[in-house]
Amino acid sequence: LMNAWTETPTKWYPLPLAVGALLLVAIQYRKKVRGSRKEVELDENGMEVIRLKGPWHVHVMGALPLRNLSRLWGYVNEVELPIWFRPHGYRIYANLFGCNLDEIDSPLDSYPSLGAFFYRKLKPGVRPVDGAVLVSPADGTVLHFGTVKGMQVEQVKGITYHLDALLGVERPGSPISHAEHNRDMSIVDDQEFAEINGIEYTLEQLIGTSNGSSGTSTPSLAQPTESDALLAHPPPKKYGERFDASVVEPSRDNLAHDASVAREMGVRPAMERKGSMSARNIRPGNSLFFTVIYLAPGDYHRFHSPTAWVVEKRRHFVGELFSVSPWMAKRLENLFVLNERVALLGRWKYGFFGMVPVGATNVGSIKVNFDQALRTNVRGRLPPPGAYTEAVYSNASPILRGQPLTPAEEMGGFRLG
Amino acid sequence: STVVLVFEAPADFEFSVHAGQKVKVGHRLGD
Repeated sequence: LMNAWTETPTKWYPLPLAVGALLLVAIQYRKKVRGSRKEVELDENGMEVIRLKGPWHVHVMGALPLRNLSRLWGYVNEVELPIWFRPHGYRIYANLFGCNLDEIDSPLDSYPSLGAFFYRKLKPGVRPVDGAVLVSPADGTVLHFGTVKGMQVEQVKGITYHLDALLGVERPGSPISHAEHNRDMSIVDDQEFAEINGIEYTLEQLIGTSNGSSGTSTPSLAQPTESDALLAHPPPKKYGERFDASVVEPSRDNLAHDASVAREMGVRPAMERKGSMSARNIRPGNSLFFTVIYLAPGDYHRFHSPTAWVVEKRRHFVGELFSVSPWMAKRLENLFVLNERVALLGRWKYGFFGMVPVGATNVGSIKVNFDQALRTNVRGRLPPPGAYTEAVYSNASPILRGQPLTPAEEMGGFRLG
Repeated sequence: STVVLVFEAPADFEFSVHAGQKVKVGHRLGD
C-alpha cells in the first residue's frame, strides 16, 4: 500500500466538455425531482407531511433517542443535592451560564436539586412591565420576528414552515362540544347578564365588583387539582379527541379578575361571539405577525403572558425534542413543527392571539399553571407529526369563555427533562 | 426552549426589538 501510494504516478488530463454538461443536467434533474416530490407529499387532509430535512448531522441527531435522553436528564437533575454542596454547585452553574443570583427570592441552599434551581422564581418587582401592548413573555433572545405571509412563518432567513403545521387546524366532528360542557353555565349574548350556577349576574355588577376592589392586585384563580381534572374529564385515549381541561367553579373573585381582563382587553364581555378565533380569519386592515424568543440554559425559564388575552384552547403536539438553539434552527427545516410543543390559542383586543412554548432536549417538560391535566414529554410511542390532543378552557371563565390572563402574569414554564 | 408568538394586529403594528436582542419578561416587544 505504501509503495502504491508513494510510487504510482499521477497523470492529470482534462474531462471532455460533454461530461461537465451531463453532470449539470443530472444535478438539475435531481433538483427538479426533489421539488416535485415535495409538492406531492401531502396527507389525506391535504396537509404537507413533515419529515426530517437537513444536512447529515441533523439526521445523526434524528437517529438519537432524544426523548429518552431528555427524561434521563430530568431524573438526574431531580436528584436531591447535599445542603452543603448546593450554594457552591449553583454558583458554579450561575457563573457558567450567566444567571443573576441577585434576582432570586430564596437562599441557594433551599433549592433541593438543579432542576428546582433551574425552575426558580424571581423576586417580586425585578421585571418591570412596560406599558406597550405587547411585552416579552420570557427572558431570552429575539431570534426572529416579522409578518406571516401566505401562512408561512420564517424560521430563519430563507427557511419557512406552515402556520397550520405549527398551530394545528380545526377538526370538524369533535366528540365533545362546548355547548354540552357548558350546560350548567351560559352567557346570554344579546342581553348583558350572565347566569352562573342558576344565579343571574348583570355584567355591570361584575365590573362594578372589580372597580370596588384593589385595581392593581391580581386575584389568584382557584385552580383545579390534578385528580379533579382527571376525574371530571379523563384525558383522551387517542389523538384528536377534545376534552375540557378546566373544572373551576366560577366565583365572584374569579369573575372580578375576568372583568378586569375584559376591561384591559378593551372588549365588553357581552360582545363575546360564538366559536373561537383562528389565524385564518383575520379582520380587514389587520395582519398576522410572529416573533420567536429563544431561552438559553441560564435564563429564567418561566414564561408569562405577553398581553391581556384569553386562552380558549390548547393543543399539545407530541413530537421530537431537538435542540432549538439558533445553530439548529439554521440547519433543521420545520424545527418548531417537529418538536414537542403546546399551542395556546385565543384572542386579544385585535383578534387572534397564539403562544407556543416549544420544548427541547434539555427542557422537554412544558408546564402550564392553569392546566393541571397537561403532561408533556411522557413515555410512549410517538404519534405522527401534526397529531395533537386538544383541551378547551371554556369553563374557566363564564364571562370570557376561556382562561383570562393579564400582561406579565405568570403562565407556566419549562422544566429540565 | 423557545416561545413563538403568532398574533393578529393592525397592519401598522411595529416591533420595537431587533433580531439577536436580549429581552426580559415585561420588556416592550412592539406597539
